Amino acid sequence: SVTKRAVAEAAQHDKVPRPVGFVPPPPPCPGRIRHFDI
Amino acid sequence: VPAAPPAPLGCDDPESEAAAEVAVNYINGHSHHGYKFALNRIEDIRVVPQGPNNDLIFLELDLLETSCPVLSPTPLVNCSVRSFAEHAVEGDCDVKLQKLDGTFSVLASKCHSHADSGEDIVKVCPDCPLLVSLNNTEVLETVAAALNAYNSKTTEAYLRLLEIGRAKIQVFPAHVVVTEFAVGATNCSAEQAKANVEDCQLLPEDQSNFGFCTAEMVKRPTQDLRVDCQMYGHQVPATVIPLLSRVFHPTGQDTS
Repeated sequence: SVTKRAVAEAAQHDKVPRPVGFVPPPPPCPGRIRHFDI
Repeated sequence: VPAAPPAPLGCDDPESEAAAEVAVNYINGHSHHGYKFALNRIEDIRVVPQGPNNDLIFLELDLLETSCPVLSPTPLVNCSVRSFAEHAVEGDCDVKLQKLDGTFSVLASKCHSHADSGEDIVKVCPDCPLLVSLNNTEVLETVAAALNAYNSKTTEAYLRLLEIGRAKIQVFPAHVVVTEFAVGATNCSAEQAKANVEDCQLLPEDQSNFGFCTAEMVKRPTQDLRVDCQMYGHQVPATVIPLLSRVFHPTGQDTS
């Protein structure tokens, strides 16, 4: 029988194990600030 | 298996920066008033392939005003960006470019510029004078007095006002009006102008000579007026610049 797993549990199981020290890449935009932000 | 679509361009990718540089040069080259702008941040970039080696690129750019008037021949790389304390002016631009066989060209651009919020500056720098509207009475009086003073002393051509670019009024500890304005040389000497200033017209485009003046009028505790003008000499204009003298507001301006 198909049982609906709690989202948290499912998310826990589905989460792809990440290598230790994994740093997600910076978002592609917006880019870096060259002078200052106003 | 069809090739995977290329990863979306990041805002700091070399290709994005190259497109932004073309866009900023185009905006400054086609701006008719005020100052040159420098790139502060690439807010967003979107690429829409049109075919082999043919892409449309949509850029959202965050620019900052520099101290170089658009008429100045100074290369943008040598123009300093107005600091936060100087009351910076920001430009938000949407630019549409085409990249064809590796070459960028601007198809359209629309910009809106606005001065930074005065409240934010006062919080950080309570004594920093703020930008005022360019048709402020004291500003107009200062520009007129400064230009008269300069023309009364010059041995060169009589200068006419093109536009007021920026103005600030400090009220403490002294009452000081500081303005910057663009000028154009006329077909009169200062002497001739004394006789009949109505005859003094801006030089035709093939002889035009523009310049830029800064003036400081101290009103209290003592009266003092300082004016300094730098003429650029004749340049072949990249684009025809309307020579109407205009007063426009630093608070916001749209250009397309």
